[in-house]
Amino acid sequence: LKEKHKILHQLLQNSTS
Amino acid sequence: DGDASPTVSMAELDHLSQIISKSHLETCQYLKEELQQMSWQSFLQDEVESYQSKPREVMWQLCALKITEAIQYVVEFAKRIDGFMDLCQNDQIVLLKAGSLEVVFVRMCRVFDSQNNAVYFDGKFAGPDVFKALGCDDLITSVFDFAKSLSSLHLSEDELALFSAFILLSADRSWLQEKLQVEKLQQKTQLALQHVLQKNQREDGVMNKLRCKVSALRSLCSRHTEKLSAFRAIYPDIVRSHFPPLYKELFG
Repeated sequence: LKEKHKILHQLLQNSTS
Repeated sequence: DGDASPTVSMAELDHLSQIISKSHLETCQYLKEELQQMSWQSFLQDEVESYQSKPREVMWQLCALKITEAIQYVVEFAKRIDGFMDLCQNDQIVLLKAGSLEVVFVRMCRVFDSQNNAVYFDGKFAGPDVFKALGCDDLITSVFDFAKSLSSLHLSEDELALFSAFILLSADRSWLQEKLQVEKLQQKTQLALQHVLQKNQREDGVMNKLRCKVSALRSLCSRHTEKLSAFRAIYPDIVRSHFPPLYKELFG
């Protein structure tokens, strides 16, 4: 699932601003 | 022991409500102050006609962009919900894939003008007729009906915040790996929501009305997916080359 949702995964990894 | 019912003190529920309300306000696309200053100006007839005369694919692209922008704020909201980032990555993705658009529809009632049946879109207030070029009048009517019905409950910001978190933490989504953990978070959120409703002296029926909204939201989202599939069947290249990558990831 992570592989198919790279952008979402990236957004989740980014620190909260 | 398999029992998902959490034991939570009133102080904990207050704390949870405060954190979720703060996260909601910090991640709403339009701040309370901005909403108060909004002139609630509707599109003029020639502006409505200009949206209506856009090619179908151009209007779809514009709406996909607006939905994607709104979803990015919902992702930020999810990240700030107590316990969400402690879930495994698979479940974080599952919950957002299934629930982010539902929360966008819930948040829509903050920028919905019931009297004129209009929603804030692309800088002004737009009625259903603005979206005619999309070619899915039935879905648009249902989205507006939903916004009208949710707005009629006059939820406060803290109630909206907890209801949004409750939706995102739905433990019955397919493909969850740690269902029990999500269930615990959702039950805690539900308790906090009930606690806030009680504190705000809302009548008993509000929680039941909100539960009915859950199935309405699911129906709206599955119909959105159907409409997208139908659109993609006719314009595969437009979707492939011009739709936001996050939108395609979530709904493709």
